[in-house]
Amino acid sequence: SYGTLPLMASNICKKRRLYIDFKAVGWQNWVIAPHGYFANYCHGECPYPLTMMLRGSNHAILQTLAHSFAPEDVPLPCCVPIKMAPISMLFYDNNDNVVLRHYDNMAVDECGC
Amino acid sequence: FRHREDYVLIKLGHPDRPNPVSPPPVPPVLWKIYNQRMGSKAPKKNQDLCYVEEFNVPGSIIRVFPDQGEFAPWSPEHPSNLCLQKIIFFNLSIMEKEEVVTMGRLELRFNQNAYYGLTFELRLYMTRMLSLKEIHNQKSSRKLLAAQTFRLLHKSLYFDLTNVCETWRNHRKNLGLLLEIFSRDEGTLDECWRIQTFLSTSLITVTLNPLQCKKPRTKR
Repeated sequence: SYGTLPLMASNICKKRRLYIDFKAVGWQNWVIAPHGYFANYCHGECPYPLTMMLRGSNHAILQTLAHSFAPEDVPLPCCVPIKMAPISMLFYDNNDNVVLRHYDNMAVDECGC
Repeated sequence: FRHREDYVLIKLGHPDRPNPVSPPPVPPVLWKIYNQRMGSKAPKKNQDLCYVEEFNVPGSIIRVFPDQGEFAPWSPEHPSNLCLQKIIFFNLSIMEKEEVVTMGRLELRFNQNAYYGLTFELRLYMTRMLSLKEIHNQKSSRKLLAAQTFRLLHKSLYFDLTNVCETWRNHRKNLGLLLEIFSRDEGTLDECWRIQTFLSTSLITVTLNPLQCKKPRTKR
């Protein structure tokens, strides 16, 4: 559905807020903390030319160039996480033990093309 | 949704959605470590969550196990100054096979210090499975881990069980511990039998999942 987005500043590739509420997915009786957290996600256009703000990789810059020559064959680059953050979760496991565990790459900090 | 949830839970290291039956209170030390990492005052950058500063060991999973053992019934064969004899058992089967134990610590906590000033003697044994040969050589099925005197003051006693926990990863070898507490002061025996009422035991372990915690690349 990327192709259908009209090009406006709000559609440019950037981080979008997404709050995961553990109660909403029925995890509240085994997850002690946090009650939820900002996982966020990346969404939006990576148009030619890629400005500095879009934090494009070198390859992404080449791909936008190729897209401008052959839009039918080469799609625009994707909007993806380029920096992620871990979270720690405090929960009960199936044996009623109390566990504090660190999980990597659970939240998006920054997006780029 | 359940199908997708199972996928997420497996990625988070849960074979299925945990369903605690009688969840115990969260130990203060876990709250402390959690708030250091996730609290409002926690530093947002460059936290090494594969290292537990509180215990100064590498690790990404900290667990507190409740004791599933029981007190041994009184027997006339017991020494006259025995206050209590308790089987201590922790079920470590929840640990994933990739995990490496980097710390195991037993905590004995006496919730009352009604015996202020009295001295007790404690012996902690690991119960071992003996091979036929060892039985034949009359090897003891108990290995002494710690023997000490202590005074009942308002604090906990800690014992390093890191190596014992690594042995227990092999579930067939996990036969638990035996705790014996003796009174050392004459004339207090009938009193000290009540020590059982306010003794609580728990095990805290720190493990490292090498699949999750990659060694930091050496700087060029």
